[in-house]
Amino acid sequence: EPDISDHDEL
Amino acid sequence: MNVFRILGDLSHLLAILILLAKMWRSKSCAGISGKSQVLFALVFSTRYLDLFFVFISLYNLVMKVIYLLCSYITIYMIYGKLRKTYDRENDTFRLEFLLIPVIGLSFLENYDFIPTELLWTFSIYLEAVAILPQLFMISNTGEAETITTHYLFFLGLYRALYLANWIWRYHTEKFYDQIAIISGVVQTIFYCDFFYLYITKVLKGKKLSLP
Repeated sequence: EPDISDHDEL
Repeated sequence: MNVFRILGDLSHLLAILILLAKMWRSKSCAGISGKSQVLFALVFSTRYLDLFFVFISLYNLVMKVIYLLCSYITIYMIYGKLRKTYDRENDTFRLEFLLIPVIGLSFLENYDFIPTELLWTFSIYLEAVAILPQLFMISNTGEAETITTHYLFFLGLYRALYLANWIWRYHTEKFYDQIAIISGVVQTIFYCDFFYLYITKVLKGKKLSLP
């Protein structure tokens, strides 16, 4: 499931 | 990591440092919207909660910590050390007009209905509009110090470079994040009018003043 760890941008 | 992303991040960092240097050297925060700075601190605080859960890269970690620290130092300067110079009479934007729609939208349009993801979504939507109190303040007073306009220029440039980053990532990695992209486009549009004034006035050595 998608989670916040997918967001690699600042 | 591509060149647009790196330049975007550095432009963002430069904007934050220009603002801090301005306050530090002039011992004044006149012309700076404390409300916009509170919103940016809220943006960083809700987005970078992942510092506690995941390690993405050393670069990612260091930049997040620097952004957070600078953001809180800025707020301390405006509401603490330099509060006597804070122009609160002209910083009159009603924050609830931004916060209520942004909270509502993050509950409606998100990738997953879990707290961390909702906070990330909230931070993306809020960042898109967080500069509005600052722009409103400039339209209230009708002018801005040149150093403040440099700050705004690099803050807008950061988002414009991120647009190039997303186009690049779409073509090279097939990666796209529609929430970030749409919000980023909206955010960049808010700066267009300012970019025009910056190029036609400030870069020609004139002070930014509105007719």
